[in-house]
Parts: sequence; structure tokens; C-alpha cells
Amino acid sequence: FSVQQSLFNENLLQKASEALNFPIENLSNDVKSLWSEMTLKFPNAVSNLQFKTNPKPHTEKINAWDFHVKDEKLPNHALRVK
Amino acid sequence: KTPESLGIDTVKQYSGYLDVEDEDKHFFYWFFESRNDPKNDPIILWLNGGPGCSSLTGLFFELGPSSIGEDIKPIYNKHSWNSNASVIFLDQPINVGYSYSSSSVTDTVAAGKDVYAFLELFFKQFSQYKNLPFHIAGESYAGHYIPVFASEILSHEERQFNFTSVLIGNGLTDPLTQYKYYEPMACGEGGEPSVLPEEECEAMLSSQSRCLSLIDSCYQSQSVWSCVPASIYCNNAQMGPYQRTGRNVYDIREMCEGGSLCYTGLEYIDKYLNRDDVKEALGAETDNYESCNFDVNRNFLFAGDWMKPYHKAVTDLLESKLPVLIYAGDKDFICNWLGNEAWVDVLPWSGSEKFASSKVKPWNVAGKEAGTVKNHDIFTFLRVYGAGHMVPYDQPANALDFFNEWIGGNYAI
Repeated sequence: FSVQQSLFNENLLQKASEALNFPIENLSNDVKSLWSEMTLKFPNAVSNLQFKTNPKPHTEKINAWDFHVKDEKLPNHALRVK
Repeated sequence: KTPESLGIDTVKQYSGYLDVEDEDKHFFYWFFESRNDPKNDPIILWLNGGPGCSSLTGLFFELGPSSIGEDIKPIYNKHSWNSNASVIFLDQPINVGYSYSSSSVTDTVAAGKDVYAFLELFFKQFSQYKNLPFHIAGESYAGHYIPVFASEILSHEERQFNFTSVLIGNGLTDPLTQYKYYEPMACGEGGEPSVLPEEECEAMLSSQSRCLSLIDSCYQSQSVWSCVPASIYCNNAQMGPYQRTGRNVYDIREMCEGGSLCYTGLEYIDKYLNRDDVKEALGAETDNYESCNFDVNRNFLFAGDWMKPYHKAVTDLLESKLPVLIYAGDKDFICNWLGNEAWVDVLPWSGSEKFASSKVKPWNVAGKEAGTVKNHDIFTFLRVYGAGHMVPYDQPANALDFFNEWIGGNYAI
């Protein structure tokens, strides 16, 4: 058990509520107590939870492609083919 | 520099990206034509699970045209699934494998929205394949993906391709049923001797009812607030005792060796796909390749996706007359055959009673019993002897046999 872990976990429900845009006040007491039980029982698993995936470093290869495919039914999508 | 120049296979190949422009999402794919008769053989979309694992691990570790050896060079696979079918390997969701984005995809439904667009554009460009039978196959967490993606495809009646069936191997599909079977699998009822002391088995059993009640709440509400605690509690209580033994969660016969995924061969794949000449030949745009992105895994977990009842979509597929094959290597712990056999038996659909009462028959390959099979109409469950989580890795010839039978339209195998 770590004091730092405990501090982090205290904020976890708050962080989840912000990430999901759901006010913590609207959660039932059952939900609040279930989350604090999980936090106490499984601190490592809870501290590993992540709201967002980090962007991946990349370098676009503009001239690598033989075909560019689009379709007016899918205006937001395009396919590149090598 | 083309994909063919890498020498993974001599067949025609395409690689590239699906770009979703206003969301800055870029999905990598690699296509291999059939070694047999590409003008007439079916097309397969292969998906690995995780969530967060690249489908290129399936390519090189299980069912693709080559594996990668210790010297980081390709080794020809004579049992490749492109023996009688053309196969597309798609890295999804975003930020998995060579796919990338500045944003996150957090659950199965969101991840599936772009797969339909990919297929439409793929079959538009390669219209010579659009009338051929098209199947989606995958394993593990693809037991979540495939029912949802298939439902999305079926909702588009205007689709330009011939969607024919789905195949799910060692999947996580109906957690409420499947989580009852970790204890029997670990404690000697799955065909292998118990790997846990009696008191650990008892502890697993005693935590089971709380776990199932939490999953049931998740099924009812499908809310993050109940699904996240269910995942945390059940994964710790039902998988924790097994993991602490140091055994391979993907194969009960072995200890976990070779990094976090328990197989040394996966490290060779990472090394190969990080080579500059390989990235150049494929047009890969990410600076770094990893077999599995654990950020994505945690992201899905926090979205409460893990315990959601996506098996309900399998009912819809069957009612839409789409054939479904569920297969399971019988040495896997994490998505074990007992749990898979159990959920297919209780799945509600119009043929459920006849399926449940169908006889389990031996499945023979080349005159030798290779597993058991249960079938009614378009729904089939296949137990594969002597295979772990990744069936084509452990039983390459037998896996190719059932795969060819299924895509050839023999749903009873």
C-alpha cells in the first residue's frame, strides 16, 4: 500500500467523471462505494486505467502510393494503395 | 520497393492506409492474394484482438504466408490461410500496429465504424474481388469486434461486397457465461490437470458469485460505472490466481516466457516490422511498431468495453442467416474452450434448441481425431485438440483444414 497511490485513487472517480463528461454528483452512492472498494482492493489495476491513447509519432510518405481511392458516398474516407 | 520485394510470399500484394480525414485516423492494411485461384477464391479479413494487438502478429505468428525466425528473416508457411483464399490483415483500432491517429478510439462500436468504409473503398478499387465470398475471421478480443462489425456491415444493404460468414477463434464474447469457466479450466476440468492448489480453486469459486453479479449489472446498464468495476474485480479474482503461477495464460501446458505476451517469437516480429527497409516497402508511416499497444488496452478497459454483452449481436447475425463458426483451442486458459462451448449452447436464436441438443461429433483430419464439432444449420462450435489461444500457431495443418472446409461452405465441418 502506498500513500501516493491512495492520493491518486482519491481523484480517480473525479477524473473518470470529467473524461466521460458526467457530473460526479449524479452518481449513486452504490456506484461511489463500488469504485472506492475496487480502488482499495486492486490499487494497481485501477491506477493503470487510462482515459486516452497517446498519439503515435509518424512520418507521412506522400509519394509512396500508386492509387488514391475515394467515393462520394464516403466523403470523409480515402484509401491509399501501394 | 513494394510489399512483394520483402519475400513474405510470391503472390500479388497491396499495402496502404485508410484515411479518415476529419478525425485524423489512419488504418494500415496488408493484402495477400490467394496462392491457389485468386479470381475465384474467397476474401478474408483477419483481425487480432487484445484489445490493442496488431493483426500483423496474426500474419507472422499464426496464419500468414511467412513467419519470422530468430535471424529476423521470413520463413515460408505452407499452411498459410492464403492457400485457398485472399487475406487482408487490418491494424485496428487506431494506434495499433502501423495504424495511427492523434485521437483515441475507446470501444468496440466506435472501432467498427471505419471497418465498413475500409471494405467499401477496398472493393471499389479492387472490383475484381467484390463478387467473391467475403468472410471476417479473428480471435480473442475479436470475439467482441466481429459480432459488432458484422452487424454494422449487415446494416448497410447497399454494400458492394458479398458478405458470407464470420469465424471467431478463442474469443471473449459472452463474459457472463465465460467467466464461470476460469475455475474449472484452471482446476482440472478442461482436459489438463489442475494447475492450482485446492485453496486457490476454492477462492476462485467463492469470488465467482460477486463477479457474476457485477457482470450482470454491466449487462443490464451497459454503463461505464458498472462495467469498469466488473472488469477490475473479475479479472483480478478469476485470472489473478492463474497468472500468479507464472503459467502462460494462452496455453495451460506452458510457463510464460519471452516478454509480456509469453512467446519469444513475437519479439522477432517487432524487430522485423521496425526495420527501415520493411517500413519503406510497405509504406508504413509510424516511427515505431509494437505488437500490442497497452494504452489501447487500458483505454478499452476504462470505457467498460470488456464486459459488455456483444454476444447479443451474434443472435442478430444468425437471425440474418449469416453463418457463424466459433472455434477454440482446448489448451487456452484466458478464452478457454469450456466457456466458449457454454455460451454457444445458451445463445438465444431460432435454432438454439436444436443446436443445444445436437450431438458432439469427433472431428477428423487425415483419418485422425483432431477435435470435436457441434453444428446445427449455420452455427458451429469446434474444439481443437492440442492448441492454445492461437490455434494456427499450435495446429497449423488442422487449422487450415477446418478453415478451408468452412470457407468452402461445409458448415458442419
